[in-house]
Amino acid sequence: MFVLNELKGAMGIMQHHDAITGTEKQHVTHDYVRLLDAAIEDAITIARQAFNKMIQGDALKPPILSYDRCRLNESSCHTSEQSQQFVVTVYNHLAWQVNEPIRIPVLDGNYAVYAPNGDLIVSQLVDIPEAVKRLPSRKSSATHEIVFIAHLHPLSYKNFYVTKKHKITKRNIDLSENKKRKNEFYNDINDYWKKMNEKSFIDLKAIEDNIGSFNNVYKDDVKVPEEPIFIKNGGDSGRDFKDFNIDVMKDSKSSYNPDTEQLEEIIKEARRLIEDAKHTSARGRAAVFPKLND
Amino acid sequence: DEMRMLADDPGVVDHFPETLFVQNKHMKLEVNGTSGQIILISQPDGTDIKYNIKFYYYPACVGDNWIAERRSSGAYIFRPNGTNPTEVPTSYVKGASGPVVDELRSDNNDSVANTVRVYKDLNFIENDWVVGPIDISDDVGKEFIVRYITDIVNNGEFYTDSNGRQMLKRKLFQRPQWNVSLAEPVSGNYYPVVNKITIEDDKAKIAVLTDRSEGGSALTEGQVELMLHRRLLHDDAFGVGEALNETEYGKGMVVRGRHRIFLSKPDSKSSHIEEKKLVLQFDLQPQVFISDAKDLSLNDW
Repeated sequence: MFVLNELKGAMGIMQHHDAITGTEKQHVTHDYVRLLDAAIEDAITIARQAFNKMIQGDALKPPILSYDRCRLNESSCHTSEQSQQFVVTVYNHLAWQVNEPIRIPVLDGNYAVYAPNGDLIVSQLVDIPEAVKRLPSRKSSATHEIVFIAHLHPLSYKNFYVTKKHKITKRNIDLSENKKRKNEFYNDINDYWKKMNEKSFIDLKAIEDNIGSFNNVYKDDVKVPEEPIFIKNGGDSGRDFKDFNIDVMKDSKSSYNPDTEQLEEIIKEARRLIEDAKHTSARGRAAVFPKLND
Repeated sequence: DEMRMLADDPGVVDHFPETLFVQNKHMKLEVNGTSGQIILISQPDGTDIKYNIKFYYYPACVGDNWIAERRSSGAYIFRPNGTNPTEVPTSYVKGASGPVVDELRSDNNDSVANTVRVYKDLNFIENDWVVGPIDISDDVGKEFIVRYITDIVNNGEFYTDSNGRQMLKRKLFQRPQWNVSLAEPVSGNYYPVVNKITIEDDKAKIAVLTDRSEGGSALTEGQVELMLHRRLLHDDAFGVGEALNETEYGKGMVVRGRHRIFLSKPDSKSSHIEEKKLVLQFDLQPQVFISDAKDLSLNDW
């Protein structure tokens, strides 16, 4: 309570008309900032204790997580910048459900965001505007922000697990047109990656299933050919082959358009490559992953 | 980066139309590729609203404060030296684009940068603005504003949330209880905006939601303006005794903030409720805490 009283006291001082309108002298401004910042920092202790109780569920165990307050107003957060995996806890204090974009400052890389039920959710890495990086007071190495939409229930909190991934190949996805179809496509990829992560290596069935799901997405859209076009252009360098690519092209004019027979040949070849990969080293297996290009 | 690389490649430059778009299911923003200006918002019902975002500054008035006509602009008093603000050139290029958010960015490498965001499935436009450090090398104090320019015919009327209490109708150069004659045509029509300022006509309504208290007005037909940042070099003799000239590390202070722009039909009750909820959602944003999970695997979590 005494910690909370400190914040109450600071908030009381901030009711002064000079604090509200900014008509205080500059050294008073600095003092107001000092008072408020210290009070907020101390009050975080209460949130920290509460969250730790909720998460560990056992008062005898030491806290698993230590919550930090980040200066998100300048896209700066020491924890998320330095950590390979971190938990984002979002508390909604409104009495209705909200969908709120959450932006977490990080270094450049590939990240996966998991919802509380363990599902991989759609996220996006966005570079921080140069004007923010130029802020004179900013001391941060973050170059990007992970952005995702948190669907929060009334008066509730949610945890999101964010982990840095070392490899990801879902690049080159042009989302500048036909957003709905593209987002469905993106969700499919995310589902596919999630499935992939659960396996030690890829089997062709997964790829074929995946092709089927793309097929359905594309069939719903009259603007693309009814038969999607798949090309395989990955290299095969014996047992240590590096890539197996599936390109889903939306424009038949722009690329190789195999007929059914050729497609079967490609699948056959892919099956052989993957069977080959099953018997190769862990490093070799790790190198087997598809590039899914729209 | 890839889009920029493609744009630099003369072989594929024809893939980029002259007009840029950012869109979601609620709206589509159109940007003129040549001028870099946002020009239009299209809505799902087929209606268009002309729209632009421009930044300006009012040069501050300087005087000896002996009489009202010679009052300096200062911490208490907003007193621009003239009624036409100076435009700060901005031009938008396409920023990030992905499954969560599409962005347009503008940065004049000087005092104003703005990022316009349209999130997937969210029915507002977000402006993330950065203003400062305000240049005072010409010994002129400046007060920066942003204007949201639309073709809404508001007849000089606009609504502000009256210090967070209730939405009150404001009309230029008028007061509801008495006949007024304003000596200050700009600041005399400024009102406090704690969370929301709106204009509307029969067809459309635009609400600008703020993340902090700002001063605002609608001085020109169809345009909402909000003050973002001030740097002044003289005291206005109302008591503070010093100029409003804040610095950080020897430079003028830089301010970052956000506005959310919500478009609706003026007679839509559901939109009205949605707008009110959005105001509170923006003002009382979810609290975000981040903790290192180096000892907590995904499975354990």
